[in-house]
Amino acid sequence: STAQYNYEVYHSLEEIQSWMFEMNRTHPKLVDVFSVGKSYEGRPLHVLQLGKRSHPQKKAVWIDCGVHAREWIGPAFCQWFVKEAINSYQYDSAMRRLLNHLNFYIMPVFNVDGYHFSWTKDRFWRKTRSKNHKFHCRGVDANRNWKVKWCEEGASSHPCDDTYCGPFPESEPEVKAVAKFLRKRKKRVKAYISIHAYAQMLLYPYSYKYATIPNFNCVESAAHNAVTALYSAYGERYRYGPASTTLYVSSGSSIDWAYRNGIQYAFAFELRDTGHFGFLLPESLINPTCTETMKAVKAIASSLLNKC
Amino acid sequence: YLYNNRYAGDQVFRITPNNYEEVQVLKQILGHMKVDFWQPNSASLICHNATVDVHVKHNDTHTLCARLNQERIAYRVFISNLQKEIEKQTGYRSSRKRR
Repeated sequence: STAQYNYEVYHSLEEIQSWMFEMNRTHPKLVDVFSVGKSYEGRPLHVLQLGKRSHPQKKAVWIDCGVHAREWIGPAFCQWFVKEAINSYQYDSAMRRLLNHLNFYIMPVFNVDGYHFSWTKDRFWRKTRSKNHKFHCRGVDANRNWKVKWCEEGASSHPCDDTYCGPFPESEPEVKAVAKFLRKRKKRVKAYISIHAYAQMLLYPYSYKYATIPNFNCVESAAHNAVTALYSAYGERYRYGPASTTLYVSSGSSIDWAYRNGIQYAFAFELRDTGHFGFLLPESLINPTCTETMKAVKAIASSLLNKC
Repeated sequence: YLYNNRYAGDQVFRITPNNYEEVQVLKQILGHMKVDFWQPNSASLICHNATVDVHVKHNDTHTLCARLNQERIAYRVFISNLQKEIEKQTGYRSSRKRR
């Protein structure tokens, strides 16, 4: 049962999928589960809808984890977020306010094929598992495949590269499915959050150019509040700012796509660490990493309910 | 062993190019080796004063060490045996332990 589910270990895709249905079964008033499509290898792309059922036009926050297969702390965080949100709904007034006024769409594993492959064959697989019949290499970087400045600086057009942008924008069924879902709901989805690892950063648009977004002050303030909240947990420092200057220029990213599609708050987290374990963050660090990130995500979500 | 022990002896190097010349040399060295970029995501994104983390196969580690020493580019090995770290990260646990 979910009460005994261990959130402080990494779980396989199958375990995560059965956990999602169990959360829906045991918390029907707060959790709904649905699929937005199928992956390249035919796996369902499950999403949880978290929030008190009230009027259908509630604002929403989208959180995806596991865009890059080897970044296992992402799916661990998405599960942690759902567990914490449900457990604290009764006694934490801030969380109750969030779940009463917002829906959270949580996608614990975006890149389901890649994640499964990273558990079974290659621990350090990054991309999707699509096949390009002209090349022996598989996979597209799902964070270079979005229809925004697609395949320009910071992405590669070679199928064997880890930053391969794909044969065309939204070529990956996983990207196409999520883009379609968000496009349909863009009036309601007020924030887009994508969880990655590792670098300890909080990034916002633009990735594809050195320029300042029109609502810079509000987004910068939300980011500042988020990393301040994160720091308050264990004193871990996160850098924050536009992805192009804080990390590097890249094109076809999901946060630039979300922003261009009217989602005013689009963030990418790079979680722990800064290069001691890298992708192999030990399970003993799942709890503190997720606890601090929870504070940051709550701060971002709360900023949506306040006027900026 | 997890993953059929395929990562035994593989290492992860953290390399810090200090100037433009070292960046160019490093791009040239890594461009000719089959390494897996952890950070940044590709050789083209290497820039000075930004760390480069690369996963190097066990039979290439000595070659890379020699080249970096020869070029006097600063580096350290932050994971000396990848297979061990992988085993440590999840190891073999019964599904019961996961619940």
